[in-house]
Amino acid sequence: MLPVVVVHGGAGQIPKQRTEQSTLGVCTAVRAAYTILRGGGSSMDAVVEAVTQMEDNPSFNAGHGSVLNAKGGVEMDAIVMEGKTLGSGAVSAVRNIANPVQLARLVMDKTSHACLTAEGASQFARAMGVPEVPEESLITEYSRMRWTKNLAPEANPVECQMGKMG
Amino acid sequence: TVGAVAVDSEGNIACATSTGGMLNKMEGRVGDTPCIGSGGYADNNVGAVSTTGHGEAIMKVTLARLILFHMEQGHSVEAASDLGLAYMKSRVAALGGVVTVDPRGHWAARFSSRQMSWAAAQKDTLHYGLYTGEHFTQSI
Repeated sequence: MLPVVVVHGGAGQIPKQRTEQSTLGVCTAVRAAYTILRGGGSSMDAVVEAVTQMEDNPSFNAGHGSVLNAKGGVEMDAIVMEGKTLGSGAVSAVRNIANPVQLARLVMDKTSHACLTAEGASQFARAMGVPEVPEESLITEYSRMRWTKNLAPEANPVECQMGKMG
Repeated sequence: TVGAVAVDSEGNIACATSTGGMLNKMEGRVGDTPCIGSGGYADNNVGAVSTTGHGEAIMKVTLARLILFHMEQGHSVEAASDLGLAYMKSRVAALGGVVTVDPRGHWAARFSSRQMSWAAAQKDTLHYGLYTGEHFTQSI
């Protein structure tokens, strides 16, 4: 039964015109992770690779393609955790990096903390040599369209993102 | 939100989750993803979970750790995932989805929303789906 890897691309509203990209994205990510596992790689390497691929894929709400905050900016969160020693690392409200999951792993591997947030996470990224990217490179036309649509006073962003209670 | 759980050939388990958060969220708003036990959890003795959905609700029920508690009580990965999602829906009226795995390689992709894109790879077979009830397979 081992090795095994399972990935998700996010629960909620996926418009019809984006379902194919979304399915293709999770299949591509899981293949890459499974190749690592079949090559004797660790489960941590596999999950970080899978999530990195989906952060780089503009079809998903993570990394490139993240939804925008109220001011039209991108703030991202990520976590990794390994089951042998219960080690974990996370970043929150981090900006201007392409792969928050890789920074979360550095928090786990290089610090004694569980989570670094906002400017602290950015300073740590710089110290680790993680390249800074312009916020614009993380924003897609689709995420900007949804942001604009949800600025209306009567908008319901949670329902727009998650869908109605089924 | 995107996430992954895995068990390698040595039986070590891991999870990872990453997100841009909620549409039009307040600046500084942090959801469930970076919180241990909510956005993800991994323990070689029990299993691993990566979650997605309404972050404030996931944190209220600490969804990832809740599902692993159900597995510690003997529930299967699928039943434990459904119990956790059902509790979140009944207790705080919120939707979400999870991918779950146990140390023996049993896995589940479950969600209470209408859609969640997911994929799994095991024994050189690719499994995937998006709408409720879908489960397609093909050789990897």
